[in-house]
Amino acid sequence: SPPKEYEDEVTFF
Amino acid sequence: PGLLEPTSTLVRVAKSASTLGIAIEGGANTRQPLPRIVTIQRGGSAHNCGQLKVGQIILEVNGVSLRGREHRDAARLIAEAFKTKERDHVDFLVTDFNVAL
Repeated sequence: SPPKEYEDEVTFF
Repeated sequence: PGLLEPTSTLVRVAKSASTLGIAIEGGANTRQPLPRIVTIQRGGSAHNCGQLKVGQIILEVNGVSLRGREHRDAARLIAEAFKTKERDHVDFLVTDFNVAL
């Protein structure tokens, strides 16, 4: 499964 | 390749405000392999445009595919597309269907 650090990543522009 | 994405829509967002005004989640190697719009901020360029919606999946930015790009890479492309002075707009190819094509 993917690394946890990527799972909830959200970027605002 | 277009035949695989019959529901995709090209949305041109004019840089009408100082911010793009969207938030995205996901990227390659996550459960959401293509970036998904999670927020559209009132007063931002995307909101002013009126054609982007929360939940849409971004397939391309200015003709560049986001397939296979991890979150930070996709985010960098979007940020640079908004920042560049070469264009007064950003073209998004989006789909309402959450499919990993």
